[in-house]
Amino acid sequence: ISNAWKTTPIKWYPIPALLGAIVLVGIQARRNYVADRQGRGKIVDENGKVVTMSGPWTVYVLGALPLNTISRIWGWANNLTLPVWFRPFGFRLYSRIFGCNLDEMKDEDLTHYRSLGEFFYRELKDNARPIADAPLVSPADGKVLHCGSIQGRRVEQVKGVTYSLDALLGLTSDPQGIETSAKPDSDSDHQITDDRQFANVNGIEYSLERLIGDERAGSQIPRGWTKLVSYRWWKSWVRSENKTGIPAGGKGKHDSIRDAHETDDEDAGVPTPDTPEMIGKYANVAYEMGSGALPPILQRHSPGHEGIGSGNKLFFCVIYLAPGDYHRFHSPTSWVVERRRHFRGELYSVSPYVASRLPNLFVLNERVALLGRWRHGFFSMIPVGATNVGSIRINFDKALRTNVRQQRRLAGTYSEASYSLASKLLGGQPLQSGEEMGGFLLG
Amino acid sequence: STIVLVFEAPEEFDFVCKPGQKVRVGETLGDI
Repeated sequence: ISNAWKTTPIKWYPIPALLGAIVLVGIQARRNYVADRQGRGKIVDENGKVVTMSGPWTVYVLGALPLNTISRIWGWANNLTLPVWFRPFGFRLYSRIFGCNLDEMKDEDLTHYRSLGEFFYRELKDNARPIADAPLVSPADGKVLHCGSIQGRRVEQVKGVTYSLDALLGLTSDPQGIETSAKPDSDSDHQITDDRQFANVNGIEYSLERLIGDERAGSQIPRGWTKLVSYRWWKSWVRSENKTGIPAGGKGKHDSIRDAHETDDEDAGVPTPDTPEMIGKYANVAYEMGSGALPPILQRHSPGHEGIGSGNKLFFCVIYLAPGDYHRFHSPTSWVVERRRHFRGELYSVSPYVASRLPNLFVLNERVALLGRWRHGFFSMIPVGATNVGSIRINFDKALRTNVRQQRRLAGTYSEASYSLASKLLGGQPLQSGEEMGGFLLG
Repeated sequence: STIVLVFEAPEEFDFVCKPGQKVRVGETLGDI
Protein backbone atom coordinates (compact mmCIF):
# COMPACT_ATOMS: atom_id res chain seq x y z
CA ILE A 1 0.00 0.00 0.00
CA SER A 2 2.81 2.34 0.91
CA ASN A 3 4.58 1.61 -2.32
CA ALA A 4 1.45 2.07 -4.38
CA TRP A 5 0.71 5.35 -2.63
CA LYS A 6 4.15 6.66 -3.43
CA THR A 7 4.58 5.39 -6.94
CA THR A 8 1.13 5.71 -8.45
CA PRO A 9 1.10 8.89 -10.56
CA ILE A 10 -1.74 11.33 -9.94
CA LYS A 11 -3.20 12.87 -13.04
CA TRP A 12 -5.54 15.84 -12.68
CA TYR A 13 -8.42 16.39 -15.11
CA PRO A 14 -10.35 19.65 -15.24
CA ILE A 15 -14.07 19.34 -14.60
CA PRO A 16 -15.86 20.75 -17.65
CA ALA A 17 -17.02 24.29 -16.94
CA LEU A 18 -20.48 23.48 -18.27
CA LEU A 19 -20.86 20.59 -15.83
CA GLY A 20 -19.79 22.82 -12.95
CA ALA A 21 -22.25 25.51 -13.98
CA ILE A 22 -25.07 22.98 -14.23
CA VAL A 23 -24.35 21.70 -10.73
CA LEU A 24 -24.27 25.22 -9.26
CA VAL A 25 -27.46 26.22 -11.04
CA GLY A 26 -29.10 23.01 -9.84
CA ILE A 27 -28.20 23.77 -6.23
CA GLN A 28 -29.52 27.30 -6.51
CA ALA A 29 -32.69 26.08 -8.19
CA ARG A 30 -33.25 23.70 -5.32
CA ARG A 31 -32.78 26.53 -2.80
CA ASN A 32 -35.24 28.72 -4.69
CA TYR A 33 -37.75 25.91 -4.82
CA VAL A 34 -37.53 25.35 -1.07
CA ALA A 35 -37.77 29.11 -0.41
CA ASP A 36 -40.86 29.37 -2.59
CA ARG A 37 -42.48 26.43 -0.83
CA GLN A 38 -41.91 28.20 2.47
CA GLY A 39 -43.68 31.28 1.16
CA ARG A 40 -40.79 33.64 1.68
CA GLY A 41 -42.05 35.79 -1.18
CA LYS A 42 -44.70 38.30 -0.19
CA ILE A 43 -46.43 38.86 -3.49
CA VAL A 44 -50.05 38.01 -2.86
CA ASP A 45 -53.01 37.61 -5.16
CA GLU A 46 -56.61 38.71 -4.77
CA ASN A 47 -57.23 35.96 -2.23
CA GLY A 48 -54.22 36.82 -0.11
CA LYS A 49 -52.40 33.74 -1.38
CA VAL A 50 -48.65 34.08 -1.85
CA VAL A 51 -47.68 34.16 -5.53
CA THR A 52 -44.62 32.03 -6.19
CA MET A 53 -42.72 30.83 -9.20
CA SER A 54 -43.93 27.54 -10.60
CA GLY A 55 -43.58 25.59 -13.78
CA PRO A 56 -41.43 22.91 -15.39
CA TRP A 57 -37.86 22.26 -14.23
CA THR A 58 -36.49 24.58 -16.90
CA VAL A 59 -38.25 27.45 -15.16
CA TYR A 60 -36.47 26.70 -11.89
CA VAL A 61 -33.13 26.51 -13.69
CA LEU A 62 -33.91 29.89 -15.25
CA GLY A 63 -34.83 31.27 -11.85
CA ALA A 64 -31.56 30.08 -10.36
CA LEU A 65 -29.54 32.27 -12.67
CA PRO A 66 -28.56 35.69 -11.29
CA LEU A 67 -30.69 37.43 -13.90
CA ASN A 68 -30.56 40.90 -12.39
CA THR A 69 -26.77 40.82 -12.26
CA ILE A 70 -26.59 39.43 -15.78
CA SER A 71 -28.90 42.21 -16.93
CA ARG A 72 -26.73 44.91 -15.35
CA ILE A 73 -23.54 43.44 -16.85
CA TRP A 74 -25.32 43.25 -20.20
CA GLY A 75 -26.27 46.90 -19.90
CA TRP A 76 -22.74 47.92 -18.94
CA ALA A 77 -21.27 46.01 -21.89
CA ASN A 78 -23.73 47.53 -24.32
CA ASN A 79 -22.92 51.03 -23.20
CA LEU A 80 -19.22 50.71 -24.00
CA THR A 81 -18.19 53.14 -26.69
CA LEU A 82 -17.57 51.34 -29.94
CA PRO A 83 -14.87 52.37 -32.43
CA VAL A 84 -16.29 54.62 -35.11
CA TRP A 85 -15.15 52.38 -37.94
CA PHE A 86 -16.99 49.41 -36.42
CA ARG A 87 -20.36 51.11 -35.81
CA PRO A 88 -21.90 50.98 -39.32
CA PHE A 89 -20.86 47.37 -39.79
CA GLY A 90 -21.95 46.28 -36.29
CA PHE A 91 -25.30 48.07 -36.30
CA ARG A 92 -26.15 46.88 -39.81
CA LEU A 93 -25.38 43.32 -38.76
CA TYR A 94 -27.61 43.75 -35.69
CA SER A 95 -30.36 45.24 -37.86
CA ARG A 96 -30.16 42.39 -40.31
CA ILE A 97 -30.37 39.79 -37.54
CA PHE A 98 -33.26 41.42 -35.66
CA GLY A 99 -35.09 43.07 -38.56
CA CYS A 100 -34.65 46.76 -37.73
CA ASN A 101 -35.74 49.29 -40.33
CA LEU A 102 -32.88 51.77 -40.58
CA ASP A 103 -34.74 54.04 -42.99
CA GLU A 104 -37.11 55.31 -40.33
CA MET A 105 -34.42 56.38 -37.87
CA LYS A 106 -34.27 60.06 -37.04
CA ASP A 107 -30.48 60.13 -37.30
CA GLU A 108 -29.51 57.82 -40.12
CA ASP A 109 -25.77 58.26 -39.64
CA LEU A 110 -24.81 55.09 -37.80
CA THR A 111 -21.47 56.52 -36.69
CA HIS A 112 -23.36 58.91 -34.40
CA TYR A 113 -24.50 56.08 -32.15
CA ARG A 114 -21.67 55.49 -29.71
CA SER A 115 -22.85 52.15 -28.41
CA LEU A 116 -25.36 49.42 -29.06
CA GLY A 117 -27.35 50.79 -26.13
CA GLU A 118 -27.74 54.15 -27.88
CA PHE A 119 -28.67 52.48 -31.14
CA PHE A 120 -31.19 50.30 -29.34
CA TYR A 121 -32.87 53.40 -27.88
CA ARG A 122 -32.90 55.20 -31.24
CA GLU A 123 -35.51 57.80 -32.14
CA LEU A 124 -37.72 57.62 -35.18
CA LYS A 125 -38.38 60.33 -37.72
CA ASP A 126 -41.26 62.65 -37.09
CA ASN A 127 -44.48 61.19 -38.47
CA ALA A 128 -42.87 57.76 -38.88
CA ARG A 129 -45.68 56.49 -36.69
CA PRO A 130 -48.95 58.26 -37.50
CA ILE A 131 -51.36 58.22 -34.58
CA ALA A 132 -54.79 56.87 -35.43
CA ASP A 133 -57.90 58.75 -34.40
CA ALA A 134 -59.13 56.03 -32.07
CA PRO A 135 -59.88 55.75 -28.35
CA LEU A 136 -57.00 53.32 -27.82
CA VAL A 137 -53.85 53.04 -29.92
CA SER A 138 -50.78 50.87 -29.62
CA PRO A 139 -48.20 52.28 -27.19
CA ALA A 140 -45.30 50.43 -28.81
CA ASP A 141 -44.06 48.42 -31.76
CA GLY A 142 -44.51 44.77 -30.98
CA LYS A 143 -46.74 41.75 -31.01
CA VAL A 144 -50.05 41.44 -29.20
CA LEU A 145 -49.66 38.49 -26.83
CA HIS A 146 -53.18 38.62 -25.54
CA CYS A 147 -56.12 40.96 -25.09
CA GLY A 148 -59.64 40.79 -23.77
CA SER A 149 -61.75 41.56 -20.75
CA ILE A 150 -60.78 40.78 -17.18
CA GLN A 151 -62.84 38.12 -15.49
CA GLY A 152 -62.74 37.69 -11.74
CA ARG A 153 -59.82 40.05 -11.16
CA ARG A 154 -57.42 37.86 -13.12
CA VAL A 155 -55.53 38.83 -16.25
CA GLU A 156 -54.70 36.28 -18.92
CA GLN A 157 -50.96 36.26 -19.65
CA VAL A 158 -51.39 33.93 -22.58
CA LYS A 159 -54.26 31.62 -23.32
CA GLY A 160 -55.03 29.70 -20.16
CA VAL A 161 -52.26 31.24 -18.03
CA THR A 162 -53.56 33.92 -15.71
CA TYR A 163 -52.20 36.13 -12.98
CA SER A 164 -53.72 38.31 -10.33
CA LEU A 165 -54.66 41.88 -11.20
CA ASP A 166 -54.21 42.79 -7.54
CA ALA A 167 -50.66 41.47 -7.49
CA LEU A 168 -49.86 43.18 -10.79
CA LEU A 169 -50.91 46.60 -9.55
CA GLY A 170 -50.06 46.10 -5.88
CA LEU A 171 -53.61 46.30 -4.65
CA THR A 172 -53.29 43.62 -2.00
CA SER A 173 -49.68 43.96 -0.98
CA ASP A 174 -48.64 43.36 2.57
CA PRO A 175 -48.90 46.82 4.15
CA GLN A 176 -45.81 46.10 6.23
CA GLY A 177 -43.81 45.79 3.08
CA ILE A 178 -44.91 48.88 1.25
CA GLU A 179 -42.16 51.38 0.87
CA THR A 180 -43.61 54.75 0.01
CA SER A 181 -41.34 57.41 -1.32
CA ALA A 182 -44.02 59.78 -2.61
CA LYS A 183 -41.54 62.13 -4.15
CA PRO A 184 -43.16 63.93 -7.02
CA ASP A 185 -40.92 65.20 -9.74
CA SER A 186 -40.34 68.84 -8.94
CA ASP A 187 -39.72 69.61 -12.61
CA SER A 188 -43.25 68.54 -13.36
CA ASP A 189 -44.90 71.25 -11.33
CA HIS A 190 -46.37 72.91 -14.37
CA GLN A 191 -48.01 76.27 -14.37
CA ILE A 192 -51.60 76.69 -15.39
CA THR A 193 -51.60 79.45 -17.96
CA ASP A 194 -55.25 79.65 -18.78
CA ASP A 195 -58.59 78.37 -17.67
CA ARG A 196 -58.63 75.64 -20.29
CA GLN A 197 -54.97 75.39 -21.25
CA PHE A 198 -51.85 74.39 -19.38
CA ALA A 199 -48.28 73.85 -20.42
CA ASN A 200 -46.01 70.86 -20.05
CA VAL A 201 -42.25 71.05 -19.55
CA ASN A 202 -41.62 71.80 -23.19
CA GLY A 203 -43.96 74.72 -23.23
CA ILE A 204 -46.49 72.91 -25.39
CA GLU A 205 -49.99 73.79 -24.36
CA TYR A 206 -52.67 71.23 -23.98
CA SER A 207 -56.37 71.64 -24.30
CA LEU A 208 -58.36 70.26 -21.41
CA GLU A 209 -61.04 68.94 -23.69
CA ARG A 210 -58.51 67.02 -25.73
CA LEU A 211 -56.72 65.66 -22.70
CA ILE A 212 -59.77 64.44 -20.94
CA GLY A 213 -61.51 63.75 -24.21
CA ASP A 214 -64.70 64.97 -22.67
CA GLU A 215 -66.79 68.03 -23.14
CA ARG A 216 -67.32 68.07 -19.39
CA ALA A 217 -63.75 69.21 -18.93
CA GLY A 218 -64.43 72.80 -19.73
CA SER A 219 -67.57 73.17 -17.70
CA GLN A 220 -67.53 70.80 -14.76
CA ILE A 221 -63.93 70.61 -13.70
CA PRO A 222 -63.47 73.73 -11.65
CA ARG A 223 -60.51 75.97 -12.07
CA GLY A 224 -57.84 75.46 -9.44
CA TRP A 225 -58.85 71.96 -8.49
CA THR A 226 -57.24 71.38 -5.12
CA LYS A 227 -57.59 69.20 -2.08
CA LEU A 228 -59.77 71.90 -0.58
CA VAL A 229 -62.17 71.66 -3.49
CA SER A 230 -62.02 67.89 -3.22
CA TYR A 231 -63.00 67.98 0.39
CA ARG A 232 -65.76 70.52 -0.23
CA TRP A 233 -67.02 68.31 -3.03
CA TRP A 234 -67.09 65.44 -0.58
CA LYS A 235 -69.03 67.46 1.96
CA SER A 236 -71.55 68.76 -0.52
CA TRP A 237 -72.08 65.30 -1.89
CA VAL A 238 -72.67 63.85 1.58
CA ARG A 239 -75.05 66.70 2.42
CA SER A 240 -76.97 66.41 -0.83
CA GLU A 241 -77.44 62.69 -0.39
CA ASN A 242 -78.33 63.15 3.28
CA LYS A 243 -76.20 60.18 4.22
CA THR A 244 -76.98 58.56 7.50
CA GLY A 245 -75.19 55.95 9.47
CA ILE A 246 -71.79 57.22 8.44
CA PRO A 247 -69.53 57.00 11.45
CA ALA A 248 -68.18 60.35 12.48
CA GLY A 249 -64.43 60.13 12.15
CA GLY A 250 -61.90 61.19 14.68
CA LYS A 251 -58.76 63.10 13.93
CA GLY A 252 -57.80 61.60 10.61
CA LYS A 253 -55.14 62.12 8.01
CA HIS A 254 -57.31 64.52 6.03
CA ASP A 255 -58.25 66.67 8.98
CA SER A 256 -55.44 69.05 8.27
CA ILE A 257 -57.25 69.98 5.07
CA ARG A 258 -60.42 70.64 6.99
CA ASP A 259 -58.66 72.51 9.76
CA ALA A 260 -56.93 74.82 7.36
CA HIS A 261 -59.84 75.85 5.25
CA GLU A 262 -63.12 75.50 7.05
CA THR A 263 -65.18 76.89 9.84
CA ASP A 264 -66.86 74.93 12.59
CA ASP A 265 -70.43 75.67 11.53
CA GLU A 266 -69.70 74.31 8.04
CA ASP A 267 -68.50 71.07 9.55
CA ALA A 268 -71.51 70.42 11.72
CA GLY A 269 -72.88 66.97 11.01
CA VAL A 270 -70.54 66.26 8.11
CA PRO A 271 -68.40 63.20 8.62
CA THR A 272 -64.77 63.29 7.63
CA PRO A 273 -63.52 60.67 5.19
CA ASP A 274 -60.97 59.28 7.57
CA THR A 275 -60.17 55.82 6.35
CA PRO A 276 -59.35 54.55 2.90
CA GLU A 277 -62.13 51.99 3.26
CA MET A 278 -64.69 54.65 4.01
CA ILE A 279 -63.56 56.91 1.19
CA GLY A 280 -63.39 54.00 -1.22
CA LYS A 281 -66.88 52.92 -0.28
CA TYR A 282 -68.37 56.25 -1.22
CA ALA A 283 -66.11 56.61 -4.22
CA ASN A 284 -67.76 53.48 -5.57
CA VAL A 285 -71.20 54.88 -4.85
CA ALA A 286 -70.27 58.10 -6.61
CA TYR A 287 -69.14 56.16 -9.63
CA GLU A 288 -72.40 54.29 -9.75
CA MET A 289 -74.27 57.56 -9.60
CA GLY A 290 -72.42 58.68 -12.68
CA SER A 291 -71.01 61.75 -11.03
CA GLY A 292 -68.15 61.86 -13.51
CA ALA A 293 -64.51 62.37 -12.67
CA LEU A 294 -63.86 61.80 -9.01
CA PRO A 295 -61.69 64.12 -7.02
CA PRO A 296 -58.16 62.77 -6.73
CA ILE A 297 -58.53 62.46 -2.97
CA LEU A 298 -61.25 59.89 -3.48
CA GLN A 299 -59.63 58.12 -6.37
CA ARG A 300 -56.40 57.60 -4.49
CA HIS A 301 -58.13 55.76 -1.71
CA SER A 302 -60.51 53.73 -3.75
CA PRO A 303 -59.58 50.20 -2.67
CA GLY A 304 -58.63 48.11 -5.61
CA HIS A 305 -60.14 50.58 -8.05
CA GLU A 306 -63.33 48.65 -7.72
CA GLY A 307 -65.40 51.66 -8.55
CA ILE A 308 -66.09 50.57 -12.08
CA GLY A 309 -68.67 52.76 -13.65
CA SER A 310 -72.08 51.42 -14.46
CA GLY A 311 -72.04 49.67 -17.83
CA ASN A 312 -68.25 49.48 -17.82
CA LYS A 313 -65.83 46.55 -17.72
CA LEU A 314 -62.12 46.09 -17.17
CA PHE A 315 -60.07 45.24 -20.25
CA PHE A 316 -56.44 44.32 -20.76
CA CYS A 317 -53.91 44.08 -23.56
CA VAL A 318 -50.37 42.64 -23.46
CA ILE A 319 -47.84 43.75 -26.08
CA TYR A 320 -44.46 42.06 -26.44
CA LEU A 321 -41.51 44.04 -27.82
CA ALA A 322 -38.95 41.88 -29.65
CA PRO A 323 -35.22 42.80 -29.51
CA GLY A 324 -35.17 44.55 -32.89
CA ASP A 325 -38.28 46.65 -32.29
CA TYR A 326 -38.35 50.37 -31.59
CA HIS A 327 -38.12 50.39 -27.80
CA ARG A 328 -39.66 53.70 -26.83
CA PHE A 329 -43.26 53.64 -25.72
CA HIS A 330 -45.96 56.24 -26.24
CA SER A 331 -49.21 57.11 -24.58
CA PRO A 332 -51.99 54.78 -25.78
CA THR A 333 -54.70 57.36 -25.17
CA SER A 334 -55.32 60.77 -23.69
CA TRP A 335 -55.19 60.26 -19.97
CA VAL A 336 -53.88 61.57 -16.67
CA VAL A 337 -51.24 59.56 -14.79
CA GLU A 338 -51.84 60.10 -11.10
CA ARG A 339 -49.10 57.92 -9.63
CA ARG A 340 -46.57 55.27 -10.35
CA ARG A 341 -45.63 52.17 -8.45
CA HIS A 342 -42.22 50.67 -8.99
CA PHE A 343 -42.13 46.96 -8.19
CA ARG A 344 -38.65 45.54 -7.86
CA GLY A 345 -38.44 41.94 -8.87
CA GLU A 346 -36.83 39.38 -11.09
CA LEU A 347 -35.90 39.92 -14.71
CA TYR A 348 -37.04 36.76 -16.44
CA SER A 349 -37.25 36.76 -20.18
CA VAL A 350 -40.74 37.80 -21.30
CA SER A 351 -40.56 36.09 -24.68
CA PRO A 352 -43.73 34.25 -25.70
CA TYR A 353 -41.89 30.96 -25.04
CA VAL A 354 -41.26 31.81 -21.39
CA ALA A 355 -44.60 33.61 -20.96
CA SER A 356 -46.43 30.44 -21.91
CA ARG A 357 -44.48 28.34 -19.39
CA LEU A 358 -43.99 30.59 -16.39
CA PRO A 359 -47.26 31.57 -14.69
CA ASN A 360 -47.25 34.94 -12.90
CA LEU A 361 -44.35 36.09 -15.08
CA PHE A 362 -45.54 39.69 -15.21
CA VAL A 363 -46.16 39.73 -11.48
CA LEU A 364 -42.70 38.39 -10.65
CA ASN A 365 -40.75 40.69 -12.96
CA GLU A 366 -39.61 44.22 -12.21
CA ARG A 367 -42.19 46.66 -13.52
CA VAL A 368 -43.51 50.19 -13.28
CA ALA A 369 -47.27 50.51 -12.90
CA LEU A 370 -48.55 53.90 -14.04
CA LEU A 371 -52.03 54.41 -12.63
CA GLY A 372 -54.48 57.10 -13.61
CA ARG A 373 -57.71 57.78 -15.38
CA TRP A 374 -59.12 58.48 -18.80
CA ARG A 375 -62.50 59.54 -20.03
CA HIS A 376 -64.06 56.16 -19.21
CA GLY A 377 -62.55 55.76 -15.74
CA PHE A 378 -59.55 53.84 -14.49
CA PHE A 379 -56.55 53.47 -16.82
CA SER A 380 -53.15 51.93 -16.21
CA MET A 381 -50.07 51.10 -18.23
CA ILE A 382 -47.44 48.72 -16.92
CA PRO A 383 -44.06 48.46 -18.67
CA VAL A 384 -42.49 45.15 -17.58
CA GLY A 385 -38.72 44.68 -17.71
CA ALA A 386 -36.83 41.64 -18.97
CA THR A 387 -33.31 40.26 -18.77
CA ASN A 388 -31.94 42.08 -21.78
CA VAL A 389 -33.97 45.24 -21.25
CA GLY A 390 -34.09 45.61 -17.50
CA SER A 391 -34.19 49.39 -17.26
CA ILE A 392 -37.40 51.33 -17.69
CA ARG A 393 -37.30 55.07 -18.31
CA ILE A 394 -40.24 57.40 -17.78
CA ASN A 395 -39.64 60.82 -19.34
CA PHE A 396 -41.61 62.79 -16.77
CA ASP A 397 -40.23 60.91 -13.76
CA LYS A 398 -36.58 61.70 -13.28
CA ALA A 399 -36.53 60.15 -9.81
CA LEU A 400 -37.32 56.68 -11.11
CA ARG A 401 -34.37 54.26 -11.05
CA THR A 402 -34.92 50.70 -12.17
CA ASN A 403 -32.68 47.63 -12.25
CA VAL A 404 -30.39 48.90 -9.51
CA ARG A 405 -28.38 46.71 -7.20
CA GLN A 406 -29.87 46.42 -3.76
CA GLN A 407 -28.64 44.81 -0.60
CA ARG A 408 -32.04 43.64 0.46
CA ARG A 409 -35.16 43.36 -1.59
CA LEU A 410 -38.54 42.40 -0.25
CA ALA A 411 -40.63 40.64 -2.82
CA GLY A 412 -44.02 42.22 -3.35
CA THR A 413 -43.05 45.65 -2.10
CA TYR A 414 -43.06 48.77 -4.19
CA SER A 415 -42.15 52.41 -4.01
CA GLU A 416 -44.82 54.88 -4.96
CA ALA A 417 -44.67 58.42 -6.24
CA SER A 418 -47.50 60.82 -6.86
CA TYR A 419 -47.71 63.08 -9.89
CA SER A 420 -50.34 65.30 -8.33
CA LEU A 421 -48.11 68.35 -8.62
CA ALA A 422 -47.64 67.86 -12.35
CA SER A 423 -50.97 69.54 -12.90
CA LYS A 424 -52.93 70.71 -9.92
CA LEU A 425 -55.91 71.16 -12.18
CA LEU A 426 -56.04 67.55 -13.28
CA GLY A 427 -54.32 65.92 -10.30
CA GLY A 428 -51.64 64.14 -12.30
CA GLN A 429 -49.39 64.07 -15.32
CA PRO A 430 -51.50 64.66 -18.45
CA LEU A 431 -50.61 62.78 -21.60
CA GLN A 432 -51.95 62.99 -25.10
CA SER A 433 -52.54 60.03 -27.34
CA GLY A 434 -49.29 59.11 -29.09
CA GLU A 435 -47.10 61.28 -26.89
CA GLU A 436 -43.73 59.70 -26.09
CA MET A 437 -43.64 58.54 -22.48
CA GLY A 438 -40.35 56.72 -22.07
CA GLY A 439 -38.76 53.48 -23.10
CA PHE A 440 -36.75 50.38 -22.32
CA LEU A 441 -32.96 50.48 -22.13
CA LEU A 442 -30.54 47.63 -22.70
CA GLY A 443 -29.61 46.14 -19.34
CA SER B 1 -39.87 43.70 -22.67
CA THR B 2 -43.61 43.89 -22.42
CA ILE B 3 -46.30 46.48 -21.89
CA VAL B 4 -49.53 45.57 -20.14
CA LEU B 5 -52.56 47.84 -20.39
CA VAL B 6 -55.39 47.49 -17.88
CA PHE B 7 -58.28 49.89 -18.22
CA GLU B 8 -61.94 50.49 -17.64
CA ALA B 9 -64.14 51.02 -20.69
CA PRO B 10 -67.77 50.69 -21.70
CA GLU B 11 -68.97 47.17 -22.34
CA GLU B 12 -69.25 48.02 -26.03
CA PHE B 13 -65.49 48.45 -26.24
CA ASP B 14 -64.00 46.01 -28.70
CA PHE B 15 -60.41 45.16 -29.59
CA VAL B 16 -59.64 45.37 -33.30
CA CYS B 17 -56.36 43.49 -32.84
CA LYS B 18 -55.90 39.77 -32.31
CA PRO B 19 -53.33 37.79 -30.31
CA GLY B 20 -50.23 37.24 -32.39
CA GLN B 21 -50.83 40.30 -34.53
CA LYS B 22 -47.96 42.74 -35.02
CA VAL B 23 -48.74 46.33 -34.16
CA ARG B 24 -46.88 49.58 -34.38
CA VAL B 25 -47.04 52.76 -32.34
CA GLY B 26 -50.25 54.67 -33.02
CA GLU B 27 -52.18 51.86 -34.70
CA THR B 28 -55.69 51.30 -33.44
CA LEU B 29 -55.97 48.69 -30.70
CA GLY B 30 -59.61 49.09 -29.85
CA ASP B 31 -62.73 51.08 -30.55
CA ILE B 32 -66.08 51.81 -28.99
